[in-house]
Amino acid sequence: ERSNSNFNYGAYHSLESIYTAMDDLAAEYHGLVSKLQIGESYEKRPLYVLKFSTGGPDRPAIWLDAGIHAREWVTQATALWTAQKIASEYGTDPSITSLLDTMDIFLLVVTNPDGYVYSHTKNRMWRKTRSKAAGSFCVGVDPNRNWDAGFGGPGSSDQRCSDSYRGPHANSEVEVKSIVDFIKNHGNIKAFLTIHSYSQLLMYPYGYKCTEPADYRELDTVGKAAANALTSLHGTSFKVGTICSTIYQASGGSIDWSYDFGIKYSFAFELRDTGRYGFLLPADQIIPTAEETWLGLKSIMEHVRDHPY
Amino acid sequence: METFSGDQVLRIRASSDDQIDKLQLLETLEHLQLDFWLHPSNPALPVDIRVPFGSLQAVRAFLGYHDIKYSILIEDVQGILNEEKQEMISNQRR
Repeated sequence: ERSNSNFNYGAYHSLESIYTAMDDLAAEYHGLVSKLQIGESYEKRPLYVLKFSTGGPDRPAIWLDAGIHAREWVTQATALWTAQKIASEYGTDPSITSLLDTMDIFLLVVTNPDGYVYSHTKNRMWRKTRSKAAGSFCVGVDPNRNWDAGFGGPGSSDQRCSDSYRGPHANSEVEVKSIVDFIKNHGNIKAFLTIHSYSQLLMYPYGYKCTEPADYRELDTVGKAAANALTSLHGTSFKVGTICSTIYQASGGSIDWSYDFGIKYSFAFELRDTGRYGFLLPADQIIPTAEETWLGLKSIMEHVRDHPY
Repeated sequence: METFSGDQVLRIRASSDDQIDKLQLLETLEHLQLDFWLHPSNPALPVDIRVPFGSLQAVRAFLGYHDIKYSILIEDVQGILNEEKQEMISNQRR
């Protein structure tokens, strides 16, 4: 018999432990949660998505992913807590219930499993994938510079050893291509939310260019409402804006691709902290981080539900 | 496992576009093996860099020479990493 009730969400876990917890969630909430494999990583680890659905064909859906940059451990931990939150509160929380009665949610808890394992075993500060290229000593590509959105432009590097190396071509990383293929095949994704950590930002397109997207006003309003909701719990302050205006120009990023693909509600979260711990955020901050992030996520998801397009 | 003993994280506050240009130059110096957590973009935003112990003197000298202000966010990355490892061991035991 499997149960998720003993899992410690307030601790950092190995990939194996996270995957087991995902199995347990799917078993415990079997009518609501299922685990899908959308591909495998460069080193042949499965890429698992949790699907939350109350049934019905061709339903609109929300995409969530976490931890594309391996070392941002609080994001993978936040995603797993979020999965448990969604599953356990369907049927009791009116907002989650109404959301899942209308739409599906897909949640990729560990977007870059090779990098995650590498950050656990070899280099805690690892950020990239683990793909190898002939003739180069340096390994890996920054998977958030590898999307087909201004690929090769400013804010990404063509140097293989750089931490922001963009890769040889767009979608060269199987971890990225698997998501792109899944979203294209699904065809009815209405929101694309990606969770990163460090520096407390909530961003919308664009990053590959410093111009405002067509839906700027709405995205800014939705983003600010989400940030306010997030801040209301512990007072954590978030800055909201386009990637280019809030942080810097960065090409080949995921939400630029998703927005240009037609997914209007494309947002990227950068969770705690402001520098005191960097990517080594103490485990006792996982649950507060997840709790506040949930309020922001929920605010955006409610807007998506109430504003079909 | 790669260690980070003596590595520090510096928060740099550039005061002009010229200083941002200098920091962007610093970013290109691959031999220093700097890990930019926040890249230089405009003077309104801080720049955070994890500096390996072996590059600390060179980076501080560079910042001092160009009169760029900075503070130390993390004194010793390995120290925090050790605490994290300890935390994980005790959680696993629990």
